[in-house]
Amino acid sequence: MNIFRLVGDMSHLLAIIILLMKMWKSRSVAGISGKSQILFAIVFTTRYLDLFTSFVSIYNTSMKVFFIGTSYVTVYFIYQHFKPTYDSNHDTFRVEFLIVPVGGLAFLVNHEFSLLEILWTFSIYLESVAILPQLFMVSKTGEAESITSHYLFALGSYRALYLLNWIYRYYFEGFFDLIAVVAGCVQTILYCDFFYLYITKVLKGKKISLPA
Amino acid sequence: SVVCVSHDEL
Repeated sequence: MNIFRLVGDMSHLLAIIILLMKMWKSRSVAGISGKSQILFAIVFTTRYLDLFTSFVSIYNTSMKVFFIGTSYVTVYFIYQHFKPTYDSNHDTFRVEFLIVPVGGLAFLVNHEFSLLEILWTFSIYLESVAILPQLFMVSKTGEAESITSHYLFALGSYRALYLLNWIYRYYFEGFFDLIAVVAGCVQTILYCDFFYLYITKVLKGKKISLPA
Repeated sequence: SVVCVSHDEL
């Protein structure tokens, strides 16, 4: 465990807590893409099936359980508990255009042709694009609340920090996972435009609003 | 040598 990975994990944890707090305190899921959150629930479920087959550490297990659990709570909030506030008219990204190609790619390009490994690969690929429905929603409505921006910034930072972690692990541990690195780069690149808006607007006290 | 894969990350 190096500092980049630890801070990355904390950033990921923070993002999830920010999102849950935003929904709970405001009693609303306005501006949040239910489709992205369903994709994250699929990502965690397919990646952490190894909870049943291998044990890494108490830290690793408890984070996995937390991520899976909170992803389902988030989906429940959006589609049940706070459903009247869910803005489905603006959440129109076609997720089958992500799931089908990503599923095909995981089947073709993986480390080992076994069920758990293919599902792990699928989750890595899917995570890299899972935020697209949310970014699509922000661009469609042309705005994002500050709290949603903080959530997106923390969530995007997590994978960017993992890139530093992989550089560190390559040099100091001889560890290299091409699939995770390529997907991590794609994931981080998708956030670049948002990072720019966050730094130039949100940090100066303005909310993100895009020209129509 | 380079260790390719071990899913010890989150």
